[in-house]
Amino acid sequence: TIQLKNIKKTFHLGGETVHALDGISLTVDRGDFLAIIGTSGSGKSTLMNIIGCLDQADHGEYFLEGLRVSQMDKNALADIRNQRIGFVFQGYNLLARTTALENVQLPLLYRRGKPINHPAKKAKEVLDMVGLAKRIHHEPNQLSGGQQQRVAIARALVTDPAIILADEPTGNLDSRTTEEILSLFQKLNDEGITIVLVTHEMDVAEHAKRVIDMRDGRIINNYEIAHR
Amino acid sequence: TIQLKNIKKTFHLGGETVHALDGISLTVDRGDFLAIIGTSGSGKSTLMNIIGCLDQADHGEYFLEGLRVSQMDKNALADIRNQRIGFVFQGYNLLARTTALENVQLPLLYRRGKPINHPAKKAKEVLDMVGLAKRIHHEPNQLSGGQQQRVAIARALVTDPAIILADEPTGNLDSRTTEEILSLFQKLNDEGITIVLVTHEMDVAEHAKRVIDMRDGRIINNYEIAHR
Ligand SMILES: Nc1ncnc2c1ncn2[C@@H]1O[C@H](COP(=O)(O)OP(=O)(O)OP(=O)(O)O)[C@@H](O)[C@H]1O
Ligand SMILES: Nc1ncnc2c1ncn2[C@@H]1O[C@H](COP(=O)(O)OP(=O)(O)OP(=O)(O)O)[C@@H](O)[C@H]1O
Ligand SMILES: [Mg+2]
Ligand SMILES: [Mg+2]
Repeated sequence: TIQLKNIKKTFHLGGETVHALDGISLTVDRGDFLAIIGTSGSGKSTLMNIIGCLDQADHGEYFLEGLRVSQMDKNALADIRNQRIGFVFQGYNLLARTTALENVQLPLLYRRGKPINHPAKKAKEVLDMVGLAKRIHHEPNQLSGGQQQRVAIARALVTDPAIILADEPTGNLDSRTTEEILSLFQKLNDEGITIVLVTHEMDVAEHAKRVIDMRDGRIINNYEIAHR
Repeated sequence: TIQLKNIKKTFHLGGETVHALDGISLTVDRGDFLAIIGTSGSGKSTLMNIIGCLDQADHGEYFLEGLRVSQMDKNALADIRNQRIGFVFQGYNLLARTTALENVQLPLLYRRGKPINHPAKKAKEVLDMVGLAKRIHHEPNQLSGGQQQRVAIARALVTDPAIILADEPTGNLDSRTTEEILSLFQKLNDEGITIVLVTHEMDVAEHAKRVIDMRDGRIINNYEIAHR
C-alpha cells in the first residue's frame, strides 16, 4: 500500500540546514500495523506528513497504492487524503469555537464523491467509541487535553478510512483510556485497515505488529512484535 | 506553601453542569514533590489552574504561602504568578511566529520588581538544559512536538520560580528525554523548589515523593513513594 524509497526532507532556516529525513525506505502492506518510535526530533512527524500527502519529500519516491505521489496534482492528492486516509495529528488541529460534533463531521462534509446520509449520526457514533458521548457539544477549550485528543481520533475515523495515520494518539491519555483506544485500533486492523502509529511508549508500540525505531532522520532498527 | 480546603469548580454549558472539582482538600509543603495522576477528564488541569492562580474556585479556600488567594486583587495575583510560579501548560501555550528564545525570555521581560541583567543569556541557559541549544531560533511550527514541549518547560524555569506546576510535561517525549527532564526536576527539588507534576504515566509519577490519584473531581487515593 505504502512504499517509500530513499526519502529525504530538508528544512532551511536562516543559514541552517536540518536533515529531518535522511534516506528513509519503508514498505507498509495492506492490513499492516506499524509503530514508529524514536527520539524527540528524529523525524517521525515529518515522515507521517509525507505518508499522509500533507508534505512532499525533496528526494526519493513515494508510491501510495501503486500511484507515484510526487507526480499527482493537488486535487488528486486532496481526494486521496479525504477518502483513503484518516490522520490523527500530534497537535490535534481542532477548529476553535467549533463543537466536538462539528469538528468530527467536517471530513464527511468536504469529501467529494459518495456523500453520506447522516453525518451527525456517524459523528456521534465515533465520538461514543472514544468515550465522549457526553461531551459532543463542548468546544475544544471546554474539553480536557485527553478529550481533545480523542476528538482528533474520532475525526480521523469518521470517514472509515483505508489507512489510519496516528501521530502520538495516546500521549495525553491515562492507561485505561489508552487501552480502550488501542483495542479499537486493533479491532479496525483486524477488519483490514492499515495503521501507522507514532508513539514514544513501548507499551503502546507493542500493540502493533511491527516496530521501526528512528533517530536523526533514519531508521536504525526494525522488529516484529511476537504476539501479533 | 499550598493549602486547598474543600475546593469546588463547576462549569455550566447550555443546560449541563460539569462538576470539574468536587471537594478537593490538599496541602503541599515547601520543598514537596507531588505527582497527580487520574483519568482523562478527572479535573487535574482544572486543579492546576486554580493552584497556579489562573482560575478561581467557586467554593472552598485556597491559601498560598499563607495568603488567602480568593481575596487577592488582580495585580497581586499576577505578581505571584510571575515571580513565584513557573507553569508548564498541557497545551504549551507558546506564541506563534516567535522564536524559542523569544518565548522563553518573555517571563523575564514582564516581571515587575527585580529586573534581570541578561535575559537572552538566561533564556539560552535553560533552553540548553532541556537539550534545545540548536533550536533557539526556531518558531513553534519549525519545532517537533516534543521540542515545543521542552520550550514550554524552559519558559517555566527561566524565572527561577519557587513553585513549578507542570501539567503533563513529558507527554510528547521519548523515554531518554523524559528521564533527562525528570532528573532536572529532581535536582531543582533537591535545591528546595516545590514541584507539582500532572502525569498519566506511573513511571513518571514515581519520580515524585508523593502521588495523589483523581477521579471525577475528587482525590480517591494518596500515597508516598518509598525511595524519595
Ligand atoms: N519547518 C521546519 N523548519 C525547520 N526545522 C524543522 C521544521 N519542522 C521540523 N523541523 C525539525 O526537523 C526535525 C524533525 O521534526 P519532527 O517533527 O519530524 O520530529 P519528531 O520525531 O516528530 O519529534 P517529536 O517526538 O518531538 O514529536 C526536528 O529537529 C525539528 O526541529
Ligand atoms: N470551560 C469548560 N466548560 C465545560 N466543561 C469543561 C470546561 N473545562 C473543562 N471542562 C470539563 O471538566 C472536566 C475536567 O477537565 P480537566 O481539563 O481538568 O481534566 P484533566 O484531568 O486535566 O484531563 P486530561 O487528563 O484529559 O488532561 C472535563 O470533563 C472537561 O470536559
Ligand atoms: Mg512529532
Ligand atoms: Mg489535563
